Amino acid sequence: YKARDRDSGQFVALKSVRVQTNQDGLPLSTVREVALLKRLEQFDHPNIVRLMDVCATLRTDQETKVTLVFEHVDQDLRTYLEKVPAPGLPIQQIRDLMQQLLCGLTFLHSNRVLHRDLKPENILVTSRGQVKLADFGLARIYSCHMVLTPVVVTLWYRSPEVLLQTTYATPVDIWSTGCIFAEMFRRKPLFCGESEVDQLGKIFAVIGLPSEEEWPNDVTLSRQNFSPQNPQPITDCVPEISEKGAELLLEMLTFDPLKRISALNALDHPFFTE
Amino acid sequence: DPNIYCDERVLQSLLTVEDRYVPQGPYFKRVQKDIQPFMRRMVATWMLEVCEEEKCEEDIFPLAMNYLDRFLAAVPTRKCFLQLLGAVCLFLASKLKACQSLSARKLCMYTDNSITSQQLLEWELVVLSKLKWNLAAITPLDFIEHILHKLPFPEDRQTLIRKHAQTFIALCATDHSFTMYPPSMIATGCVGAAVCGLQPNQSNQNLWGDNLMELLAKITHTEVDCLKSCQEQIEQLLTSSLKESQQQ
Amino acid sequence: LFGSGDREELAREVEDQMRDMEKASKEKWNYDFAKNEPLAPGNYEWQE
Repeated sequence: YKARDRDSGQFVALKSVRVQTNQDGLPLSTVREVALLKRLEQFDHPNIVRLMDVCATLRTDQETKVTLVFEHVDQDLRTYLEKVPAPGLPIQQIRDLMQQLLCGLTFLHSNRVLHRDLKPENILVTSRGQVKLADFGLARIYSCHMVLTPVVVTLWYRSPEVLLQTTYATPVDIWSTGCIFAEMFRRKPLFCGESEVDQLGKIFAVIGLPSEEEWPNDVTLSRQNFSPQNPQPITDCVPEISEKGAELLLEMLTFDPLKRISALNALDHPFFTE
Repeated sequence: DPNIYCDERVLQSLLTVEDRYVPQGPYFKRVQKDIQPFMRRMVATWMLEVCEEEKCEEDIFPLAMNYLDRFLAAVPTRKCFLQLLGAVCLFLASKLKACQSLSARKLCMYTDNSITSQQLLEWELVVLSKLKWNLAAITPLDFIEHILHKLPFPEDRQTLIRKHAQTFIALCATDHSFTMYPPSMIATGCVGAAVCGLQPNQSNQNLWGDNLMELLAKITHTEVDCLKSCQEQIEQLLTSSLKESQQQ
Repeated sequence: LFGSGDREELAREVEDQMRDMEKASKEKWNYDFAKNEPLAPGNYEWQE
């Protein structure tokens, strides 16, 4: 259901989680998503979806139900891009969407929150073109000594360090954002792998096979698994992108996470003042 | 991740948010008529033992104690339910912070099966709702890296200071007199106690005593006097708990 | 650790706590979260 508030005119929407009580209580993703959104809500950031309330209902003998009341947003970026007529989004609109996306991400990272599942379906766009990051079920509060789930982010938006199952942190969200940035121009995903290895192969076909020195040590997949390839001009994959846009995109799609641009620095990139 | 530990905004954001998760007030004799400080200490010690036995991540115990104190500050509770409450707080803290969360069955086992899984799961919703689902609380551990990052110690010494500070933080969580302190102050006091507890080596003679205090106080915007008394309290707690363990 | 609690009392306690919170949610949103259906007209106009 969704509802309109008679006073403010604002729309809210319900997201219900049903849990079989014979398990270990509420799912991790529900506990984390709500805890994170409650942590962030006091800042009321314009680019983060707002959680309005959480309503738990008394257990019946075999299930519990928790209902999350969110602010309602009409559509996500996937449907938004599908509706765009040829030749695609004007670059000024892409610039505006990316600025808002990075603003939301800078805010998350400055609160040590990794989203870990950025993709067009989890980026909401209101009828007035306001971007809101949503779906924090996979999100995590970063602390430097933490064991991390190795498999996060939907395959096509997954960064090389996650695909290689080595350590990861905020740069995983920047990689996903780079893939989404390219998709705003192409109106179709950039790297559509069918498996982890295939996804890596598609990535290296574009950014080139990293050097031996850059290859992380503690990974099972060795560099020899991939044929040597040079980077190809990013404009071959994203012909509509501007010069500064191509620069920014390559900084987001940098193999080494420590060399990848941060959300904060990306906001200062000349692409946004081009 | 340098985007997190080198960014001043992250520390400022922690300092902004931390007050929101401090219990609303001291609860013994006010909200709690049946529960006394020694009971809280016994349950806290039991919870710490469970975390050590299960090799939980460092921040799970202080986080669970934050939930317990916030719940007790809001809801009058019978002493016979105190261990159940402790188990639920561990259950929730491990869901938020652990890669593999503690199972309901295992937690019941650690109470010698004096509680059932069903009771644990029912109370999970009650505690969540009473805490208004605000589980992402700030603990003193959240400040340690930010503080160490600003202290001019070599890596090996930092590792030692970090380890001692983590131990002191867990110790403070077992003592109710620290319940109302902001986590940043406890963290700063624990780092100060850890640095002072280690013999000064030549490289940082100057970083001692008052100038250490000044520097630490500046990092987390704490009053130097408050920091001093907090650190002294930590050192007294450390001394008394060492004595206790020697007697045992 | 401090005596064995009365199980019925514990169950009642849970029921009371949960009922109060459920009632508060119903009133706030004029929506029955247990049955998943809107309640009589209130501050929110619900639509499926």
